[in-house]
Formats: sequence, structure tokens, C-alpha cells
Amino acid sequence: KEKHKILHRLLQNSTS
Amino acid sequence: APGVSMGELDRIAQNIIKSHLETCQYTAEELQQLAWQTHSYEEVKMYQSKSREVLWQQCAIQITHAIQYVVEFAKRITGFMELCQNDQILLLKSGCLEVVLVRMCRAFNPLNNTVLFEGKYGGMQMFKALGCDDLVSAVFDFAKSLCSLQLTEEEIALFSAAVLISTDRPWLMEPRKVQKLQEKIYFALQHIMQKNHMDEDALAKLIGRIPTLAALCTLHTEELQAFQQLHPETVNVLFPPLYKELFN
Repeated sequence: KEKHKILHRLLQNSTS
Repeated sequence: APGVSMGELDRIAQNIIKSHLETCQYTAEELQQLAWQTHSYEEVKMYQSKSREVLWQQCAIQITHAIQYVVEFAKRITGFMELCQNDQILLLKSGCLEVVLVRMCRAFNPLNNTVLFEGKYGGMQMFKALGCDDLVSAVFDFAKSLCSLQLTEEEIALFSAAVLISTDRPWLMEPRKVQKLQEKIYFALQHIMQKNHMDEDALAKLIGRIPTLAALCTLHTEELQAFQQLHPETVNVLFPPLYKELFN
């Protein structure tokens, strides 16, 4: 998670 | 498949197919309409006259855009979201480009060896300025070979999911859970391919492409490293942050 902040955020965000 | 009902396989398959149709970037109809819209001679010359840095950046942007659709594809797969967060990140980091390459066959015209890029179809020569002819021609070869299998949308959907949800990725925290899901996806894919293809070995041929997928991604990483050595400021300042996070 620490090394992949953007990917983690994309996974957390509600569906786009 | 022991311990799995046809009903469960069907549910998994339908969920994955729905996710693919919703997140595939271009519908089959859109791709059909664009089919013979090719970049003109002047447009190809224009691409060829771009500097290496500019074209690399443009390609990085397109790849990142496609990857965002793959992330959404994964998020809508029930079994994927039931994996632990660590494994979700790992699978996407290591598999997203492979899925983009699989999806690419939908936007590839094997009759004239062109790929959809920035709104129109163009051949390999469009990418000369990148300075990685081996990678580009390998990507085109792969797309052509995948097209020759004449996969349906459903098969592309399931194969994409199987490539993504792979036990071959290092550092998985719950490899058994990933394995169980992958197996179910392959069973569902096998069932569909048996119905659609005269060739009994169609699934084996498809699975046989997977080493090439991995090799393409390795080659991409190598080319990026070589490019970054020469143009670090282009990568650091101008490349999409997600691209750097995944491949840097």
C-alpha cells in the first residue's frame, strides 16, 4: 500500500 | 471441477463478462465503426517526426489510460474484491499491462496489421520514433496471434480475468485463495471455449500465449529503464504518475 499509493487510492475510490 | 457447481461457475463467468463489457474502453460496435479509419500518410509521417521523448510520453499516457480501465475491470469482479488488499495491489501491479495487451487484440486489425491509437488505426511504422522496434513488433505479433484464435468477447473477458488473477505473482499473501478463483475462471473459460471452438486445443493454445505476455512486459520494463537513463527528466516530470508507480 505504501509503495502503491495511487493504485491503492483507485481501489478504494467508489466506482467511476 | 470438484467442489464447484456449474451454477457457481456461471455466476463467476457472468460477473466477469459484465465487468469486461462495462470497462472495455471501446465497445465492439465502436471498434467496428472505426475499423478502417486509418491514420493517413501525413499523420504517420507526423508521428515518425516526433522526438523520442514526446512519443514515449504519448504512449505512456495511452497505456496509463487503458490501465485505469483495467483497474475498474478488476474492481467489478466479485472474487477479486474479496482478496486481501495487498494481493489486489500485487495482482494489478504485475498483471495490468498483460491485461491491456490482451484487450489490445480487440483494437487490432490483423488484415492490415494496424492498431487503434489516438482515434485511428495505424501500423508499426507509426511508432518508429520510440526507438524500440523489437518491442513494438513483438506486441504486434502477439496481437496478431491472439486475433487468429478468434476469441469471442466472453472469452476475452474470462481470459483477461485469468491473466490478472494469477498465482504466478510473487509475494501473494493468500495464494491458495487466488488459485481457487483462478481455477474457477479457467473452468468457466474451458466450458465456453468447448462450445465455441471446433479446435479442442483452443484453450491450450490460449494458455500457451501467456509466457509471451510475460516476456512483453519484461521487455517493456527494460525499454523504459533504458529510456529513463537517457531522459530522466521526461519520465519524472511528464509521465503519468500511475505509470511511474507501476513500472518505475
